[in-house]
Amino acid sequence: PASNLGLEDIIRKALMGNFDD
Amino acid sequence: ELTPEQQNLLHYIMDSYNKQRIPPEVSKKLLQEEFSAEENFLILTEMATSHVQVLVEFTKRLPGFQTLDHEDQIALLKGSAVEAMFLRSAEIFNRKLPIGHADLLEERIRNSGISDEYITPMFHFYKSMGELKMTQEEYALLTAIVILSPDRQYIQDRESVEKLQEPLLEVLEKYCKLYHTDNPQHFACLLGRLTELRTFNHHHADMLMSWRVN
Repeated sequence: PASNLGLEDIIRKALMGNFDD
Repeated sequence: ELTPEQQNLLHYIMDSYNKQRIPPEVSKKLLQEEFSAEENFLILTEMATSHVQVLVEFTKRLPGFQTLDHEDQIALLKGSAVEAMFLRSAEIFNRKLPIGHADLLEERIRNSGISDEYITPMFHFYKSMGELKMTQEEYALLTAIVILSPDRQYIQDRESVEKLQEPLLEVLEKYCKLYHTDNPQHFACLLGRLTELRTFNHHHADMLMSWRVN
């Protein structure tokens, strides 16, 4: 789940636009 | 007056800013009944995560942002996310939430295990932001300015970031002069909040630590 990710991971994933992956 | 280019820039930023929405399935959890410290913690964590995702979407649309070096993009977002979230929370507490929701959110924050030494200045900040009577345009521009701060840690190409931030500062300054004729210091007041936001950013890591320990 997203809540287990750190800030940088969330940013990197959101920047790449594949957060649902 | 704003030049036609500045008006376009403002409209474009507002359009992106208004697309920011925390998914309803996340925000509706706020209204659920359970109020244990653990449940509050989980809800706030999920909201914060969602908030960051929404913030990244807004940032991607900022003019020129995607032309920056990829690692600089990440450094800008990492450096500003907490400040942008405090700004957004200030806006939410002061004008965005339906009646009653702000009280619920405040209650969850106050009963989530965060110590009063962090809570008190936080709500003081939200209140003092409310007193500035900022428009949505000002929140949007200030958020973009916060994100495009060239002096964050680990930025390689500060000059390019500065070039993106400058036109936004110019629009905000003009906008303040046009819409806050009663207070010639309004723009200076807004810039003063940026210093305050930096302080929150510095305290944020300590706050998370105390939250986890509790």
